[in-house]
Amino acid sequence: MAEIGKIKLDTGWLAARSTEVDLTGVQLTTTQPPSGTDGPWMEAVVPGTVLATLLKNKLVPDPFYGLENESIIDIADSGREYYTFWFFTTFQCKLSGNQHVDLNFRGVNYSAEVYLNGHKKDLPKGMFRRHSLDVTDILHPDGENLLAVLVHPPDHPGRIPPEGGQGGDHEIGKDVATQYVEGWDWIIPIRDRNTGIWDEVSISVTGPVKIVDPHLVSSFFDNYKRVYLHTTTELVNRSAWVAECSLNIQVTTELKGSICLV
Amino acid sequence: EHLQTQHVSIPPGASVQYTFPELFFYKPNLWWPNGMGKQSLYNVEISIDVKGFGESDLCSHHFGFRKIESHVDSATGGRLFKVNGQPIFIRGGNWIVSDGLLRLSKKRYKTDIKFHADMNFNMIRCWGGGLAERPEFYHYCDIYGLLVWQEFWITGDVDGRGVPVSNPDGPLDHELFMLCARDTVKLLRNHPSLALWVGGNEQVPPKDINEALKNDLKLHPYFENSNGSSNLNNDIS
Repeated sequence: MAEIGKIKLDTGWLAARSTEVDLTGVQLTTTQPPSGTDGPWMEAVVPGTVLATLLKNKLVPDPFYGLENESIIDIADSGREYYTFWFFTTFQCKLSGNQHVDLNFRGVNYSAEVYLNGHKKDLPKGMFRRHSLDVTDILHPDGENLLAVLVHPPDHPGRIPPEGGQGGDHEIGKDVATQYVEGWDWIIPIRDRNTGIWDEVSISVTGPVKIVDPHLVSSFFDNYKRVYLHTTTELVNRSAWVAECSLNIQVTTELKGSICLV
Repeated sequence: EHLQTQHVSIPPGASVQYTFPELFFYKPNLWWPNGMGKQSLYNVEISIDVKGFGESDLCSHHFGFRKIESHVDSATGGRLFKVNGQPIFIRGGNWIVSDGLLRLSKKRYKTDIKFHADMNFNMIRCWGGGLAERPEFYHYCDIYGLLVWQEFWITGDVDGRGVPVSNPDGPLDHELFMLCARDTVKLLRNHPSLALWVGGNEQVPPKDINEALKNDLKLHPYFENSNGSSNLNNDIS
């Protein structure tokens, strides 16, 4: 039985440029997974951007030193596919009856296709949105799961005019993504426009009912003597029967050391 | 008295919103910005047990009791802030991104944010051309008492200015912008350091986006009361 809670997937990732991989996502996550850092595959930085991975593997110079950034090809010249990358990893997760598991991406720039054990799911566009995929039914019963993610850059990466300027040609503003990446008075243009799995990836195991996005609000009366904590949460019952639940809230304050006052 | 259990019955396949009866606290330790008092934090843990299964899910979140108010002062045109009823002189810094390759480590956030507190700052403004900062950023702002002014992804340079005017109507997909904004608010709204959501940098977002943001972020009527309201309430639901 897997433990209830969140497990981060932040180690053991591999990456490869999409144009150098002839396999499909289904093949990568079934019959022909990459076996290590040979061929086009390299150690990946996740969470992180494509450039962070290329820098980690010394395939580009560090853009923050001298004029090194000038020797890194800009996406406007290379085309979007040059910075469209595969990211691959494996993870263990052995469920017992009536447990469910979500695969969560807290930030992907800009859109992606997810393949898990041969099944495909899309992550729609948008840099600042979370994605949570219920993958309970496509996990391998023996526990070893193969995950591949094909990450696409922003739709409008723009082109940096010769004179530079704030936000380059402003094309990036057509997308819902960070705008500094075309360059600003304080920073050079970021060649991959921050494409990548830029924030946390995790799997979360729950029972039949999961807690989603609790909202905590306090209200104050009598000059802060009388205070209320209002808590609202979304609850999702993923089972096929009525779930009779006990919902608990506990508020503790950390005193010195590990003594808790309830 | 800070432990409460409620019985909830959820139909198969359903998603429900549940609100606990409010929890009463007598003179709780308040959360104060850097330089005004202690950043008292409570740990709120929510768990759910399902009959016939056992514990099904749990989550916990640091929470600080504080009330933040702000308004634009008609005399000076500047925005005045109050925390827990006390006016505060804002000493703040600009924040863009911690690293251009988004290597956003907790260690780096802790160092950068503690540095701001050591400089005697009490606010960090997250510029609209950068990121909606991450929970780890806000976690350390909660701990070190840095209020956060968080802008959405609109800037005067890229949206609606220049010759010719670029992106006069902002991003192409306004629904996508609002979906991202709503999800970002849900990700960050429980942090006591979050003081103000701002439409963008040097620019008002396109009218429909601005109206939607104002509507979604206004204080829920339930919390309006004569004794001053709740903490900044972003009731999206």
